[in-house]
Amino acid sequence: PPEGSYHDEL
Amino acid sequence: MNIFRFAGDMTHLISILVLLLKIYATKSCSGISLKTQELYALVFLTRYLDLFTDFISVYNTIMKLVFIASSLAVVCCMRMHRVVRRSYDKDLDTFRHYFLILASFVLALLVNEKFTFQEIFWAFSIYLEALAILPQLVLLQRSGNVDNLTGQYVFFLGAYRAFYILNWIYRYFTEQHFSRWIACVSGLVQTVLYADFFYYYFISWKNNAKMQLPA
Repeated sequence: PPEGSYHDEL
Repeated sequence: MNIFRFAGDMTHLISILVLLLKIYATKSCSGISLKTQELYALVFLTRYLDLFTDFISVYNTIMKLVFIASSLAVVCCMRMHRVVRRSYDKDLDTFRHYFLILASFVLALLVNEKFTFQEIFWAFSIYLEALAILPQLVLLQRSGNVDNLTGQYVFFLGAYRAFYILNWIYRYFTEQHFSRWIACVSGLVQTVLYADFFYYYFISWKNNAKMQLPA
């Protein structure tokens, strides 16, 4: 999924 | 990616490096709560279930691997290493952290983004991370004095989530559909739990004195 998708954070 | 989140990730990485330095350089884990380390290993293992299924970026994948590997390495080292394990404050590190695991899991079953395996474990890892520092803070309270590296470790670990709060505020204002209230609320609780530690850390830094936590 692209950046800004749901769980794109650590 | 924004500067707040990058600063948060780097601060988190620094806290892990300081912890590894403390254990490696002093060959001692005194003042470190094994229970908090075990909880963090569980946080990373349950949060990054999508490590091999969802590729977001090289940076994202590498950082996930670093967090999982370092947390497991610290737990193994504190349990197995014949020199390090002797310095573990076993009789001070008595927080019943299984309750934290149970409470976080029950809450994750009740409050999650979607009732799916991955989302429930993601919410579980978010709630557990907010509480994972408690055994460490209780151990420092009991042991009274905080050695420099341990103090810096806890300080950076607390500071990283504060940067993430700035990141969520930034993303709220710059991305129209950004809504991550589970992580935001939990991140706020997590940062507030460090409040008194930050206060005593600041006092000790201002007076250039050794950090003392009131018994």
